[in-house]
Amino acid sequence: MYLKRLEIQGFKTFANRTVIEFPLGVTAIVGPNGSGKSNVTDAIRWVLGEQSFSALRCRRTEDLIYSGGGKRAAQGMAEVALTIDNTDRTLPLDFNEVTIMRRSFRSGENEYFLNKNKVRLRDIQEATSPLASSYTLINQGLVDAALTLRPEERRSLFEDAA
Amino acid sequence: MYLKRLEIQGFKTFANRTVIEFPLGVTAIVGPNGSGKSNVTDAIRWVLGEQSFSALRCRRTEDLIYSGGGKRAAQGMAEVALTIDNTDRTLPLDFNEVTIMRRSFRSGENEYFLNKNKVRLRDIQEATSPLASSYTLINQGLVDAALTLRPEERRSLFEDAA
Amino acid sequence: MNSRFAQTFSAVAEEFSQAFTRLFGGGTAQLILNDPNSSESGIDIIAQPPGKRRQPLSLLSGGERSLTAVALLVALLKVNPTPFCVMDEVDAALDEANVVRLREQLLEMSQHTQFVLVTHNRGTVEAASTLYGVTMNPDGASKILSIRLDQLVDDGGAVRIVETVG
Amino acid sequence: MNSRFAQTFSAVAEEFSQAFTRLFGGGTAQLILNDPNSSESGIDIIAQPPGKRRQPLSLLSGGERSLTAVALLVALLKVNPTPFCVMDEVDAALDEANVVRLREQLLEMSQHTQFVLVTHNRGTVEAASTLYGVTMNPDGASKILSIRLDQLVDDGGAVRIVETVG
Ligand SMILES: Nc1ncnc2c1ncn2[C@@H]1O[C@H](COP(=O)(O)OP(=O)(O)OP(=O)(O)O)[C@@H](O)[C@H]1O
Ligand SMILES: Nc1ncnc2c1ncn2[C@@H]1O[C@H](COP(=O)(O)OP(=O)(O)OP(=O)(O)O)[C@@H](O)[C@H]1O
Ligand SMILES: [Mg+2]
Ligand SMILES: [Mg+2]
Repeated sequence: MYLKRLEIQGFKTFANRTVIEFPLGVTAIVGPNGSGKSNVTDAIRWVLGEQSFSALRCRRTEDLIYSGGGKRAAQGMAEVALTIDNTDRTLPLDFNEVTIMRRSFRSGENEYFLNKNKVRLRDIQEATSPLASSYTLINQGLVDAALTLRPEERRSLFEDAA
Repeated sequence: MYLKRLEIQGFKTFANRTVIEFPLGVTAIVGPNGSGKSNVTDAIRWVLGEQSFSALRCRRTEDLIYSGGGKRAAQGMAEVALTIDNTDRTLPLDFNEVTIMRRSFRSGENEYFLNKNKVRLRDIQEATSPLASSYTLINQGLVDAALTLRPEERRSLFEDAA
Repeated sequence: MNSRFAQTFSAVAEEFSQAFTRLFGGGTAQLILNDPNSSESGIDIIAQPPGKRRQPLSLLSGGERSLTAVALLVALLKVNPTPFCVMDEVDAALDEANVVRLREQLLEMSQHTQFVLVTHNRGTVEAASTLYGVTMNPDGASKILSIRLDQLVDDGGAVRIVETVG
Repeated sequence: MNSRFAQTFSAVAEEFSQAFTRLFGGGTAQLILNDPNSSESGIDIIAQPPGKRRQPLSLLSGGERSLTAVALLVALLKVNPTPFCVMDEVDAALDEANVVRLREQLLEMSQHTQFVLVTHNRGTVEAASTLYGVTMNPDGASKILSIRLDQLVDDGGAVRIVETVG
């Protein structure tokens, strides 16, 4: 299984529709402070079903939608789609290619799609359960989180791996 | 008032007696990971009377004394001396030059000296009270501490400045 | 004692010791199960960088902490690979020698794991086969461009994206 | 309401707004006293980097958080200078443009305040009139050397100390 492409529109600083292709191997993302690099990480985390606002550095759904800036108006919806090659069936879905999409509106409402079919959050969570490890996405500033955990808390990292 | 010189022996990684001269202006300290740069910051904090082990990244007095390494034996004492120009009498002591010295032994015992006179910890704290602000020493990883504080906690930074 | 957990633990512990020594260019480290008979047992980390005695974890430097945590991450990824891993500035505290060793470790694992690395560090960027530059326009909107390695200038510590001529 | 505190607060708030705009090369920020009538009132920070709308502090990037905190530090130092200030890697999250502005701010204040900066960043080092290199020998013992700017190589993101010939 591997990531193919991420499409972002209206999520945080991505006022412009943005497409990021992920070849195999190592992809690096660089740029000035505040340009949107960690927002890309947040977009991946969010589309995979993250429900904790603090893991996304915000407090409510509205914070995730482009709030406007300069001369540009705020938008009404955030949308992120992650397209995954699933030929090896790592994800429990019978498709060679899986596109997970999530939308949020200022009302706080969320919508979820698997290959264009509208589904519930739990369908997304079930579909992505092979990816649900605590070490797939390492947020900025949290690399040494494993060291600050109490020994009992560390155990859960291993339970993910087991 | 300004710092003149720091002398370190037996404190953390300073197995060798080390003297650092501080000219006016900006001094930069560079070097590889784990070489001892933050240990210099700890030495300054400690000689000024820091009593919190966590602010020094350790749990007990013994952790502050060179524990040995490679072929070299552990030492029995940590000693740091900070020499300060006090011509402007910022420190409430009637000397143009003040040397604050602190020693710790593996027993946990501490000794304090002002210009070679043995004194108590509270004499050091009184002598250095003009320096006791929460923004004189900014530890690694804590630059944005002021932002993570709750608004009520932030107030104490201003009370230091008032 | 959950024997699947026990198996996983000992595999991760083995990989961790090896990854630590590779990343630090020396030294030793271990993972210790506090109470092997308890299924609630915590896991302790003992880390001893090259030339140093065993000391409490809190005495480690910022860069040593980062690298020790990365060694644990590498161990978990080797025992139970995830198809991809996104790392946001895990190299922020590392000196140049450690950045080089981290880069080699990630390259070696990139055969089986797709890495997305957010970084300001030119040394880390050299591991990448694909490079994206993110910039901010005056409306607070992000713009992403595919860039080449020669468009990055290491100029005073962090990379800067420049236009290249021709 | 403690009037000395009120005076200090408004002086710091004024300096903070100015320092923020200097360090970010634009944008605005304010310190807000939640309840001016209460002597327990908390202090809120509103930070708006250039081109962005006012947003919760938590949405700021790592570098933006560092720089905002430094702006507050600068404000406190200007209102109530301490004779010296030791900063350990406050520049770790900053990009090159922000490192340059930080360096200029510190240089300007170094007339009245003695700064000791621990850093891996070559851009920050350029503010220094005195430079010490710390290295570790095989016994885990630190060694400090006075070094010259030309002995530092910026090689893949963090500085490295080299011997120079002659
Ligand atoms: N909903 C939103 N609308 C507009 N801007 C937003 C929104 N959410 C976050 N931002 C902006 O995104 C910026 C942070 O972006 P991000 O964290 O991706 O930066 P970064 O490139 O990782 O920078 P650094 O190198 O400092 O870590 C902040 O300036 C914040 O104001
Ligand atoms: N009492 C002690 N005896 C021997 N070594 C010690 C002692 N206390 C701390 N150390 C060692 O000091 C090292 C950390 O030093 P320090 O924090 O100064 O590094 P640093 O130069 O700031 O590195 P970084 O760039 O990663 O922040 C650790 O390796 C630790 O083992
Ligand atoms: Mg970031
Ligand atoms: Mg350090």
